Amino acid sequence: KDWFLSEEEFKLWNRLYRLRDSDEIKEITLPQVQFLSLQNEENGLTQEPSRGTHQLSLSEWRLWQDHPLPTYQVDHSDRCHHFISIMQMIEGMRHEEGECSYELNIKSYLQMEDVS
Amino acid sequence: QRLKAAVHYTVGRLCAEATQDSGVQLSKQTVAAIAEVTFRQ
Amino acid sequence: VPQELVSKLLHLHFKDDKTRVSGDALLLTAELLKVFVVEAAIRSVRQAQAEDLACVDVDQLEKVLPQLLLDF
Repeated sequence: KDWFLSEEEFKLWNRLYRLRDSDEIKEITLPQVQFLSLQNEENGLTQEPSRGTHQLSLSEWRLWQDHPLPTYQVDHSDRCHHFISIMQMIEGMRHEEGECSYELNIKSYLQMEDVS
Repeated sequence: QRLKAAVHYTVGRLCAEATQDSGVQLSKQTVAAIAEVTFRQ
Repeated sequence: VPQELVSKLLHLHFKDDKTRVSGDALLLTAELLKVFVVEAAIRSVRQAQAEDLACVDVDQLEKVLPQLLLDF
């Protein structure tokens, strides 16, 4: 009837889910996302995780983001598909040598007479 | 601590119920991570 | 997700203590949290299955996390 765990639930939590000091990972945090180019004063430098704290990373497995991963009840959003297509483009550009296919593609729309 | 325990317990039970037929276990660190992401969202 | 727990968490984040939450809003928030947690769990499990793992660890969640966050 309130948000506290019952004694039985507390025991179950203690056995199944409690992260202990003896665990390699004692705490999990999701750091505030920062854009390197938008280093604002407010955030200052990124906080170094304390010992035993695992900071979840959104970029650690960026190579995995070049294809849609399986979903369950919630399909991928449009912005997710947009994100995946950008990651595919970046991945493609990473392997190019010499000319850049993106630049060639964009250049085909260039009309010099439009440039004042 | 108690609120964290309540959150982790609730997330843990939901995860266990949702994945019980998969034959794959979630580590308690994964449960803690899902709880952190969920309530940060 | 117990509504009392949802109410407690919401009130932790309200700037004004006098803010009130209706029962329907609580119900809806609880349902949203449940959908998010279940989606995160099952996507992580599928990532672990793709890697032939018997246990899901934080790495599997991190792999699905960017797309999961963009989908909500």
